[in-house]
Amino acid sequence: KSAVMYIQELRTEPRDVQLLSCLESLRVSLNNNPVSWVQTFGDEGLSLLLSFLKRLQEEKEEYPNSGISVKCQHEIIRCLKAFMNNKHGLKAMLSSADGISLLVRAINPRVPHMMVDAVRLLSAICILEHTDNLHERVLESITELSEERDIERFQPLLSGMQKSNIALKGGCMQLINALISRGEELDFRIHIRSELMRLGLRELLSEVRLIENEELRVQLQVFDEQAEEDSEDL
Amino acid sequence: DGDETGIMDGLLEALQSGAAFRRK
Repeated sequence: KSAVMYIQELRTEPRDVQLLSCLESLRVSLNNNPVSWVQTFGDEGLSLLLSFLKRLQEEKEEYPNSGISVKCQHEIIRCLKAFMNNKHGLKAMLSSADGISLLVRAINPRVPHMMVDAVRLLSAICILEHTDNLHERVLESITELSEERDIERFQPLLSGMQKSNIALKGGCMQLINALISRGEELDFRIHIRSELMRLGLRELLSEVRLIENEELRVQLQVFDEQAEEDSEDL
Repeated sequence: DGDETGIMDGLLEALQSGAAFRRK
């Protein structure tokens, strides 16, 4: 299918199984076509994906088809990952009004496999060399959402680390490391770390340290080294 | 280089390997 055909199909507002199959096929096309194809899909395709994601996220969980709704949400996140694999897609996503905040809303510990992709993409956005401080935009979205839900802003990340899913533990550590490492001010970095410790990160880390996994080992090492360097600076 | 692909893959790899966090 051409990029325009996907846009036309999405405009018909497919739902459930129809939407899922369209998204699955779109993800393959976004991954396997040249950048020019992704550019044709472009801003309009992105805004359709984001509006679907928003609507699905807002559907109440008791909605009868919430299982397939979650599958569709995860598939949209996979499409966004493929869409952002080039400069044009990344630029379009970063200039969209709610792209980052919708990714933050996908940090849902009740759907661990989707949350892994969400925290990894947000970590990548944090570390991207960019004119404005992307990690601050990500942190602002995390803070705004927590205020809406009246919860501690890092609670979803710590809940994710408590899940048995090792990739999720690693992904949460990545986002924590990315948010802290891109903070230019020493006291900002120390503040975030103490806020995480207050929520129980220290205890969680002592459990994570016991797990034999290379990806986790790397993230723990990064966290420890940065904390050590910062305490020396202090 | 406008049409290079793999930018997100590269970022994710740098995160996973820890390279993204080595102080410049």
